[in-house]
Amino acid sequence: AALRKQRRKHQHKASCKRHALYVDFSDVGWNEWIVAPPGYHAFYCQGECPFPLADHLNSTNHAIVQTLVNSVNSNIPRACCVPTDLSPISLLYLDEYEKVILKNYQDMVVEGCGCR
Amino acid sequence: GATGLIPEVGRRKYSESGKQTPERSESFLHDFELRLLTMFGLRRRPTPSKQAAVPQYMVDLYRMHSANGDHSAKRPKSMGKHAERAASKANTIRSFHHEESMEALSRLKGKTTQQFFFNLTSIPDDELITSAELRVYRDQVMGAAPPNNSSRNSSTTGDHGAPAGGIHRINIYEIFGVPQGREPLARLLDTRLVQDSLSRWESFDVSPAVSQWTSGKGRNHGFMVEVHHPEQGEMDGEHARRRSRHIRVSRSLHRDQDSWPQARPLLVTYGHDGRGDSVLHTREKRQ
Repeated sequence: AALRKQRRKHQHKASCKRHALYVDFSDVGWNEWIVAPPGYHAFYCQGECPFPLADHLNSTNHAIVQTLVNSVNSNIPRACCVPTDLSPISLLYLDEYEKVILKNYQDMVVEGCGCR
Repeated sequence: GATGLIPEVGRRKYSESGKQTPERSESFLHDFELRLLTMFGLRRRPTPSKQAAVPQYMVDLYRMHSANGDHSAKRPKSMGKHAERAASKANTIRSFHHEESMEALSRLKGKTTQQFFFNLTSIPDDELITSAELRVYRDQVMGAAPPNNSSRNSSTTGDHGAPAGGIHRINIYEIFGVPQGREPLARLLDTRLVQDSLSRWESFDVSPAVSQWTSGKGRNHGFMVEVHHPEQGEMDGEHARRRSRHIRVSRSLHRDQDSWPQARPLLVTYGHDGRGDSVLHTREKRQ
């Protein structure tokens, strides 16, 4: 039981999920031209997608039964751990003409990850 | 490194990772950099000088309405209603200072006229400007400390003993053309009678002109700001001259050179490039 628990814990740790990542603009020298914010929590997705059927195989009950009967085509690529929900951030910065701009940038923060 | 967005350290680390040949990794880094620049809507890496001024108004807008701002700042009193509506639909807000070398200031008895030209060529073609406001600072106390967007109570008596407050009419015109030696051809865009005695920013709606200029339907000849001091007839020359300095339409009318970058006229445009949400995030929208 202990071994099974250990294995499940390890598997849980490696499965696809969102990980913390803070992008500090001064680390990459962008604080010279980005006035605000000083950085932001971007997050990223990483981990295994161990599902017997990848989400993108349309895992309806019917599909599962049909697949059992016809078995899975091993040539289909495994699912990847990718962002499934993203949100924007706004940046206040000076452009190359020293004009001040407040702009909204789409899809900059990972809100959720999934296997696709 | 000055030209690229990828820091030298990261660049070197990637090239030395041995994942690809040096040539290929260089071309990959170059493509990635172009991708970053395009994402930010930049043509090259910005390298602003230390003198580059960030208007307080833009900082307030960022604090108040950006997706990640703390929404703690109140709406600046001086923010025009039309600007707030526009900001809720825009995903890009730009600010511009006028070209001082191209301004033309004239001060007649009872009237100050200033011509501004704002260089808007940095606005990308794919950005549709939906609204614009011209902000002019009116300082009731001479030589005061740098203004911010919260209005100050002018507890002094105004101009060195003049009664507090004063009545000005401010007209904003779009200039169509400047015939040799004659008055510019202009049409009225916005007008306002200002009569309280607070130091504050005045916001004027100049959307029709700016959206025509940026959509290529009209040529940008700039604005003309006309300040009438109707009460001046009874005043003596020196008193009248000092009263006409309240509206900060030119550096020459602003004594404190340190605060000029924050007191000079500001053109703010609100636009959208079709990519994603508006800048203005209300609390409900976030939830």
